Parts: sequence; C-alpha cells; structure tokens
Amino acid sequence: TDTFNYATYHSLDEIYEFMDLLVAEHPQLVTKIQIGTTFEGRPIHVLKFSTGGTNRPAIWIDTGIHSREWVTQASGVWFAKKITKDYGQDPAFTAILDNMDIFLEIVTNPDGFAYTHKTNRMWRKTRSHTEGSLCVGVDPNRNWDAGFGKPGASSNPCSETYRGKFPNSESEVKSIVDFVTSHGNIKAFISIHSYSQLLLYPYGYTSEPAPDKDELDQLAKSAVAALTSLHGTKFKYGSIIDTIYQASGNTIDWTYSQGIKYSFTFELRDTGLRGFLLPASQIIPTAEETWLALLTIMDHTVKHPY
Amino acid sequence: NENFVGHQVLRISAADEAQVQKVKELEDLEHLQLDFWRDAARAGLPIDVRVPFPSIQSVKAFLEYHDISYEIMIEDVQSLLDEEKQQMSFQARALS
Repeated sequence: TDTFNYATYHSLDEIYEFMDLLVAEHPQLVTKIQIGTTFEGRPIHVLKFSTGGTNRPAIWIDTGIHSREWVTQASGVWFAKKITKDYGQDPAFTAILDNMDIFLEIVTNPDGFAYTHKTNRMWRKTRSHTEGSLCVGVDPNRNWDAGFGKPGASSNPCSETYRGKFPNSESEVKSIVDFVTSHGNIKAFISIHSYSQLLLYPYGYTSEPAPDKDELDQLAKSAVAALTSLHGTKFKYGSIIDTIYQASGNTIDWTYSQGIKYSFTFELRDTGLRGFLLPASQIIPTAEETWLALLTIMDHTVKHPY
Repeated sequence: NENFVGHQVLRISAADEAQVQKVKELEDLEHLQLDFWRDAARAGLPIDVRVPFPSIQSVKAFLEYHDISYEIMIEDVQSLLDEEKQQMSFQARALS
C-alpha cells in the first residue's frame, strides 16, 4: 500500500484489493469484516483497526453512502492508510487506538459506487428495485429508523431522496444497523459525505435541539477549527435542520437515538466549484484536512467516556 | 455509459424565501429531469443544479423571468467527466 496512488480515483475492485493488501500488511492491527451483502450481491466490507481487547469502545467512520461523492471514498482509503502509518508514531493518535477500536467502512454503497464507474457517474442511490415502479434505488441516507416518513424525504421512488418502503429496507443500511446494535459499544459515529463543506450533528428530522447540543456544538467548532488550520478551507457547523434543511430518516439521527452521543456527519470540500467532480488533485488535501477534524472528535470521545 | 454532453450545472442564488419557493417549483417539474446537487433550502444558501441540455433554455428563462440570479458553475459536465476518466486511465497505465 506504500505505492498505491492515493491521488487518483479508484474503482470498487481496486479499493477492495487495497483493503486486502492493508490487512495482509498489518495482520495484528487490521481485520476485514463482511457486515452484509448488497442488493446486487456485492459484499459490504468494514475494516476494523484494533490493538487488542474484546469489545472495546469503538469509533465508527463510514464514507460514500452516496455513491457519486467520489472524494469521500477516496478520503476513506487515505484514512485507512493513515491509521496504519500513524499508530505508534503519532502519540495523540496512538493513545486513541490504544483505548478504542476504529471501524471504517470505505465504500458504504458498493452497488451505487460500481454503477457510477460503469454506467452513470451521477448515480447517488442504492440499486434496489421497488415493486410497482420502474425507478431504481433508495436514498440510503433517508432510510434509517429516525423520523422515517416525516418531511425531508420523498415517498416517490423516482426521487433522488426516495426513503424506501420501510426503514432499513436497504441492505446497506440494515447491515450497519445490525452491526451497530450487536456491537453495543460504539461511542462515536461519523458519516462522511461530500460536498458543501459542513460538519453537522443531530437532528435533521426535528427542530428540537438534541439533548447534548451544547457539547456537540463546541466539539464541532473545535473540529472545524482544526480542519481549517491546514489549508484554510471554510466549513460551517450546526444541526442538520438548522444548517441545511429538514432531512428525515438520516443516519446520524438514528445513531444518536441509539445512545451514540458523538454522532456527526461531514460534507467535504468543493473548492473550485466542481461539486461531485472534484479534481483528483484535491483528494489528498481533502483527506488531510478532514483527518484533523476526525482526530479532534476521536480524541474528545476517548477523553470524555460516557 | 450515460452521456452528459451539454449538461450544465447552474449555481442559483435565491435572494429571499419567495425565490426559494420558485426554485422548488422547478424541482417538481419532472420532465425537466433536473438533478439538484445542493437542494433549495433557504435564502442565502447556494443551490446547485445539473440541467440536461434540452432543459437549459427553459430553466434559464424561468430563472430570468422570476429575476432569480444564477451563474454557470460547470459549462459542460461531460468534458469534466472525460478529463476525470482520462486521468484515471493515465494513472492506471503509469502503474502498470
């Protein structure tokens, strides 16, 4: 993985090969877990980074639930390598991984991601079929059991924000739900998207403030400050509903409802006004700056057990 | 492969809530096949929308009629996709 090109976009097969290689290089630190299978039969893989112990408290990071947000998956690859490089070298990060496991799902929507490479670069949803409709796919970030069916998601299968017929109807979502509930000790959950440069916390489906809003807001402020310090990229932060719009059935509203206090979602950079078509030259700067924000959240999680 | 020749991405600036509502009306017109990259949320936040070539005139006329300002964020989506693809195959060749 030292010669892997982190500054270009890769296909699903290449990313899965990268994951295998990383596991082979660091068998004491990294394992690959299959948490499910997609609608089209692809495996859903998560990398587990652990320095030992059983059922340690853990931090979850997922990238690329919306398949066309390529810089997100590319950043996930970079994070995976960074974790193996910095463990034992960077004291602050080493302390995190000595106390907690990290689960990293690099390609959260494998069917959609493969489809963006082969057929339609602009695809964002899953690839599941809805009975009675010719339209394909569900927005997996509207399919969670948190305010499901409320305003901020569509009931129309042809819409880009189609919520699905029922919560967890998408195996990409159900697999995470099953994993998180059976693990039972996840303390931070960070879901990464692009673009529009935001760091958000619950809620999305209601304007009621989250019970931990003050702490989450302070932490988001610190994380954004760390991110901005590297390349000057400006991020806004706040609750989903206050900062962008009402979004029901979203990932972090569900994780927060499960008692995972440090639930955040990122929207990575769009410097250069290219949207989902961010030039590959920006992958590494994007990943580098995001890593600083992730470190801030992970460090806070370790230092504030609950 | 889906072709995006002539698709443009417009960055729309809605000055007030009434203009946001007007842009939302566009969202409901399915025949235009608009793809909102950033949804119409509230005044002051940019709205980015990919407009297929056949809908460009209608969308721009709608925005101009309602005095909603916009700029072309991406002139031709396909040319950026071609660039992206070319770069990926160059990297793959370099590696092999």
